[in-house]
Amino acid sequence: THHSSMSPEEFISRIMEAEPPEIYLMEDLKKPFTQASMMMSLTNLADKELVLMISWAKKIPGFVELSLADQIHLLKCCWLEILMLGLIWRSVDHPGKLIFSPDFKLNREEGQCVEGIMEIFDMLLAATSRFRELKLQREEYVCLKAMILLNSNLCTSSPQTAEELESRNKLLRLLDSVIDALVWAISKLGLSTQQQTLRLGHLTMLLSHIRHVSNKGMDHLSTMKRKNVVLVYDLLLEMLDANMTGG
Amino acid sequence: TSLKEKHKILHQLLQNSTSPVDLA
Repeated sequence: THHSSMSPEEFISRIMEAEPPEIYLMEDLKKPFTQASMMMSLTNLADKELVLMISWAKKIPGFVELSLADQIHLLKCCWLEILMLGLIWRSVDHPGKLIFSPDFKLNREEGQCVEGIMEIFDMLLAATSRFRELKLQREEYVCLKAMILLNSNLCTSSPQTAEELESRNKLLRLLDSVIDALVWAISKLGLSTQQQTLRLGHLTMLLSHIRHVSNKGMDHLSTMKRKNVVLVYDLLLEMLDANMTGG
Repeated sequence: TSLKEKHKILHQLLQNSTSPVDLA
């Protein structure tokens, strides 16, 4: 079924099925952390998650119909935001903690061992508290994640060729489907019409906060790499270099 | 072509039908 003919309920059920499995770091964590050991664990986990993220994106109805160039651009623009929203979702029921994976959980204070990371941890914890206050539902979470992916490159590229224009139009229709799905998810919560509108506004406004933290995180990771605190390799290196050179 | 070269792994994963779990 094409996404344009799916009901919002059907669309949500497809993106719920696309959710990646729980991922484990699978390392013996030696505490206390050093700056290098914590950065290594964080980047190892990110690298594993990135591979699953590609698979997740491909399962979002309509994504693989976009041009390959658009698929690449979207993923390279939003990967850290997607990782951060996943982290926020896993941490939402654990105040003061960041649940990177079931076997890699950090308290705020543990961020002290990595220069400059505490500020990012605090921003992530603040976003997590806000989602906790709003009692974010799983259906809403999956819609927000798809919105981050599809919206990530919208204002930084302008289509030149007919093919690019076609892909751009497909992207806009796909965003319509995701927004419809989010509106539908909110409508299931038993709120008044006005409260539903406000909730939609509050949830989507949080995305700008996530973009901001992601930019901070990207700068931080680039600095850590430049200072040789951590070796960045494989897919993560490709994504990071893409971000450093591609803007 | 440069986009494909710059993002070899990403490009491969997007085009590959093999389970990314196997590739990981």
